[in-house]
Amino acid sequence: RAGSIASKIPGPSQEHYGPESNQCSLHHFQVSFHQLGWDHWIIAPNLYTPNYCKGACSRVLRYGLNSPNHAIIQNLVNELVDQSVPQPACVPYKYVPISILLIEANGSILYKEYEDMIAQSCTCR
Amino acid sequence: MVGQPSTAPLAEAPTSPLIWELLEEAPGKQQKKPQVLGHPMRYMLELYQRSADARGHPRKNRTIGATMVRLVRPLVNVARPLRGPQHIQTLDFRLRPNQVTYQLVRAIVVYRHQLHLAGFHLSCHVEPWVQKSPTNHFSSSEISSSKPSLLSKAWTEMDITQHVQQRLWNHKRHGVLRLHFMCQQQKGSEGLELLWHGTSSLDTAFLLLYFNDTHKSVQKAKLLPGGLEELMERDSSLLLQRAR
Repeated sequence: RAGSIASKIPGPSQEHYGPESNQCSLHHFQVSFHQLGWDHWIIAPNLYTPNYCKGACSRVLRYGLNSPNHAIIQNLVNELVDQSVPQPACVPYKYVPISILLIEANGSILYKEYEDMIAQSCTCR
Repeated sequence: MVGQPSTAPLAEAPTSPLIWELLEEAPGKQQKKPQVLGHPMRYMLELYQRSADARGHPRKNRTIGATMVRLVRPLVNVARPLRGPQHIQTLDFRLRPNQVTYQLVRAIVVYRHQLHLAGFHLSCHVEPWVQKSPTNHFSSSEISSSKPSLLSKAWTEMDITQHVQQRLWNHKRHGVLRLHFMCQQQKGSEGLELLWHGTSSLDTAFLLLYFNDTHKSVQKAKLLPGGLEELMERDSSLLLQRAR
């Protein structure tokens, strides 16, 4: 049964399995700090693009999703052993930082680099 | 809590490190945005523009040398005239307790070395304040360099990293760095006393503290080279064998 699933795994040269628009992928999304309620103390940047990951993690995880081995196993478990074990989810894989300039309550001005603030790519895990 | 924003989502994840930092640093939403104008704001805006692009991405070629820079403004002190042509303004910089996760890498005092007040030209410099010390001067080991500031020719930056680290940095409570901002008129002394009335709020100096984060998250390990994904590149039959 694993072999029947494995035979459907597309290689890097093959086309993606399923309609691409539904598959796990990175979505561009921009917010202002005003929308987050933080504009009274954040000076820069004006806009922030955290992005998000959304889409189906199909039973056959396509090449290039950077899914760990565990996700592949969990898919097999869900498919072949126990459906109460959930399928992997579409979540960020890599992040990049942003620099923020803000005013502290005592009037000090702070420049700070915050790690992992923007999703750069997605994975199923 | 003082400084806690009223935005509800922040309260839902109190254990998130980012949320705790933001709760500590953000002024309360009901407060007005603290007004910081003048040279300190201009300096930090220029620092930000040199270090990050318009979208906030840190520039790859940035030379800031730190992941966090705090500009500390002095507490307001009134200048007191001395005999002769010198005036001293006492500047107290309140320092937050040392956070273990941040290492101080540099401390710079930026001050006006040239001041023009009501037509008078003043030369100024900064000295440390040490209680009951006969000679209040930075020793040669405590300062490493002075150089013109990027703000303007009238401003100078002086590196006092060693001075701050030796005297103040390992404290667990709020500490105060006290400096003397000393000015003297270049020609004559008439009228100097009148000049300093109301100059307590004059934008004369500020402190820059550069930190590196010592508690960065460990870089995630790469996927095992012999993982299933690599095998899929070669032959699905190999995958079948592994599944068995």
